[in-house]
Formats: sequence, structure tokens, C-alpha cells
Amino acid sequence: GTRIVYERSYLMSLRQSP
Amino acid sequence: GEIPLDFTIKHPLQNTWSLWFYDNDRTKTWEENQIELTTFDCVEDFWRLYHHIKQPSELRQGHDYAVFKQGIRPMWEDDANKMGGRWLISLEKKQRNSDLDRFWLDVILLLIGENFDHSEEICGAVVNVRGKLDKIGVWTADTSKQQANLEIGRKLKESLGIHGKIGFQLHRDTMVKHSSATKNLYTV
Repeated sequence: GTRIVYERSYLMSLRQSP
Repeated sequence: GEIPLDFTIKHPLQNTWSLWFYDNDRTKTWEENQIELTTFDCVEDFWRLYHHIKQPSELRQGHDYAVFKQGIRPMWEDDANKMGGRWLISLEKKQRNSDLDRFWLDVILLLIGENFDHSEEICGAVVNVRGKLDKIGVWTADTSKQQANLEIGRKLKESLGIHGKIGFQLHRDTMVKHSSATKNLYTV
């Protein structure tokens, strides 16, 4: 089935999300 | 100014994860000391939590953090862990300030981002802050799944930039022996 995958760089880019 | 689109939506995770803390209160049993602090199911809630709590290097010795899929307790006795084991990363005390926190964060990001080909085998991860050796363990569900466990070990090594070998131990072996005396089922 499908899986939600986030690479490290993308997760890090969301670090400062308000 | 404009807010990037990515900052206006919540990014769901494949799994809901629980953060546990091991308190090391001598008046309580080991199980009573395991505290499920909170759960999170989106990237933003993870970061909000991460920025709110102490880093592993700031914890007092004897304390642990664990991040496990919701419903799996960070203990051998849990049904999800009974047939499982862990990839063990040991860190010397001198690595506490240089490597411990970034290794722990990178392990969590691998887990919650489902970055293993065999992410379905992942149960969770534990960081133990101790006197001599700090430890990070990545727990998997089934020790007999050789290819899946080896893939997870290789991905860990590559992502964390570990040069030496790391070993995979069965929980039922760790139960009877101290981790330093436990044999490795797999090594990468």
C-alpha cells in the first residue's frame, strides 16, 4: 500500500513552522 | 509577508507515535517509572514537542527517552517486542556533547518519516543516558526477518554516519545478560 514518507531534509525544513 | 504554503498546513505522519520518559525513581517499580508523556501524529506536533523538552544530553544519568508507535510499550514484555530485538549504538561519554543529541534526533526523523524500506518492522527507539556508555537502540518486531533487519541496520549506519560496526541483539538474550555481554545476531 501507500506510505507517507518524509526525508530528513524535508522534516528539518518544517522545523520553524509556526 | 507571504507565508510558505508548507507552513500553513499540518503534515500527517504515517503512524501515531508516543514519547515515553523513564524516571528512575527508586521508590517505584521499573514499569511504574515508564511514563507515556504524550503522542503526536503530525510533523508540526513533533517539532513543538521536541522544542519543548530537554535534549538527551541534558538528562540526568539513569533516565531514558523512548519514541514508540502508539500502542507499543517500550519494554520486552509487550506483545510487539516479544519476538524482537534492537540495533544498538553505544556512545562513549566524550560523545555525549558531540553526537548523542544529533544521533537521537536523526533516529527519530528516520522513524517518523518512515525512511526504512521495512518500516513496518520498526517498533520504536530508546535512548539511555548512563554513566559510562550512553546507548541508542532501534527496536524491531521480528528477529527472524533477516533482510528487513539488515536493511534497517545499514540505513541507520549510513544516515548517522557511523564508521564502526553496530550489532543487533535479541531482547530475550539481553534479558539474561548485560548488553555488553550479549551476542549479536546480526552485524553491519
